[in-house]
Amino acid sequence: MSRTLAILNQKGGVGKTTTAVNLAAGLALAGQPTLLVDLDPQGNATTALGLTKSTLEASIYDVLLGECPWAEATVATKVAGLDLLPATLDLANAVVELATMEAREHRLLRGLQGAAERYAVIILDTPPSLGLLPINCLVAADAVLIPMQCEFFALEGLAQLEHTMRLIKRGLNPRLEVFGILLTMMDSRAKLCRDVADAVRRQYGPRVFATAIPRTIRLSEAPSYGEAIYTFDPKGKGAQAYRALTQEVIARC
Amino acid sequence: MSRTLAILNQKGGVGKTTTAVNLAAGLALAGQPTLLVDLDPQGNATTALGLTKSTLEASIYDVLLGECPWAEATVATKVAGLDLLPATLDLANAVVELATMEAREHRLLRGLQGAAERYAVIILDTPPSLGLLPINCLVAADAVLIPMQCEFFALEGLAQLEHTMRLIKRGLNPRLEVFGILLTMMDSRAKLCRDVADAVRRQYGPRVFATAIPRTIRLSEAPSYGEAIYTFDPKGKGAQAYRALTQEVIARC
Ligand SMILES: Nc1ncnc2c1ncn2[C@@H]1O[C@H](COP(=O)(O)OP(=O)(O)OP(=O)(O)O)[C@@H](O)[C@H]1O
Ligand SMILES: Nc1ncnc2c1ncn2[C@@H]1O[C@H](COP(=O)(O)OP(=O)(O)OP(=O)(O)O)[C@@H](O)[C@H]1O
Ligand SMILES: [Mg+2]
Ligand SMILES: [Mg+2]
Repeated sequence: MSRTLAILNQKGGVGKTTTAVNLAAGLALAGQPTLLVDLDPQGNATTALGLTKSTLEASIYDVLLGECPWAEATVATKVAGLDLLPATLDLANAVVELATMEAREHRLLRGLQGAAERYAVIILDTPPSLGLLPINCLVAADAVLIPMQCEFFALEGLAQLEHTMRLIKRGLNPRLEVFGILLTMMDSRAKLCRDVADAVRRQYGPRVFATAIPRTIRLSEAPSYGEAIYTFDPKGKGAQAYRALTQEVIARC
Repeated sequence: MSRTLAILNQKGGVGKTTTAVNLAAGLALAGQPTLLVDLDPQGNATTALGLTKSTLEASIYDVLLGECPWAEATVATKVAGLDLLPATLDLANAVVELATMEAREHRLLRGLQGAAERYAVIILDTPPSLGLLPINCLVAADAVLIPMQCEFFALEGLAQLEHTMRLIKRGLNPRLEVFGILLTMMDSRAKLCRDVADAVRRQYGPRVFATAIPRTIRLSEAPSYGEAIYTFDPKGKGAQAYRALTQEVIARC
């Protein structure tokens, strides 16, 4: 049974791309054929996997506009079992163009038709907003994995995100669920971080993954080498944490 | 001579709100009457200054739709000389509503008419995107202050931001300039951080502020007390850095 997971939080810089890349790679290395779709106009997931945007012939932009099937825009990555549907800079134009199209919230769902037959898991990396591109992800996804930094602004943002998800579930995608909440960049020396983590676990209970991702310099360095953490720093705390997360995700699928 | 500065970077979590709040407070404490405008639907600047969104009678949303003059939605803050034009959650709806209005890129410029007579500096805090709200900020601003984390994704994002600014300068706002690039959350122990900082200073020269903001836990805690850093941790490294930045900004105005 294939699952499509959106990695989503409108708060910026919480580790969406870092989680999308390292979870997708972890799933592929665990034997689950995985497709990572980059829906962020910044194209960070595409860069983090070592691809050069200017050499790409097609991208998610063409798929959303219906001009190219997903299979033609999809490329292999250095990680066996992990394919990527990349983003290029013209994706920034898609938001304005999509707004005028019919079924504008369903463009991604339509564009990915058939992909669920080839992949066990499809991971969607999203930009930091609740605009048309993230909405397309909420319509196409079965569930949402919410990365969250243990910072003061995080709890307020979570309430806003849940509100938007309820609207989408009621109108556009009745199967949409919260897959899990992931605590990222954990610095257990900081009291604020511990307090926020406790508050989240109290409020959201088992929906919060047991695995929390620590703040490690290696995780922030890996993208500059175009590698997932498992080859860049295989024995480090970052790789251990994302391997443990991968197992929790497989267990919940 | 009044200046309107947009604090802008489409990359998420780089310290836009932390800089907007602490620079605006720093300017007010240095005797420059300052207005901080919160244009992020998350409303983090509004919360960080201790305001409760549900008690606000009017907000930037009403000003953008032309239903309320800016002076009526503006509130005083705990910092003498600093006023705030707050954001509430309904700002998330503004993007869709603005898209259908005439002069949709000029709504903020029109909405703030007259504010430059009352304030020496107007600071605009923006959401992490290059959509209609940030575009409104680029049209209303004289210049852009770009906070940047020393991370791998940062340099790629900067090129994209400069491209968008060139388009706006050519079409909608000929006076738009780069006011300065601010290095934030600097962790000088990390080699990647030092390498990116060197690359930015080489490429952008004097446009990069001499002051770099260090990563300090106190800066991430201050918003949970609704205070700027100068009262929360007056002798710490965060307050020192933002005081030094405030002086550099006054010198460039
Ligand atoms: N666990 C971690 N430890 C250290 N650094 C991290 C960690 N996770 C992410 N980072 C770094 O923090 C920054 C933000 O992470 P990332 O880009 O993944 O967040 P994002 O939510 O995708 O951002 P955006 O909102 O812009 O899409 C990046 O520089 C990344 O390398
Ligand atoms: N110099 C610093 N040292 C430590 N933490 C910081 C620093 N600057 C910002 N932070 C923290 O990092 C997180 C991101 O900062 P902030 O919210 O200001 O970024 P932003 O660019 O406004 O994010 P968004 O893109 O979501 O609007 C916050 O939790 C903030 O408290
Ligand atoms: Mg990202
Ligand atoms: Mg912000």
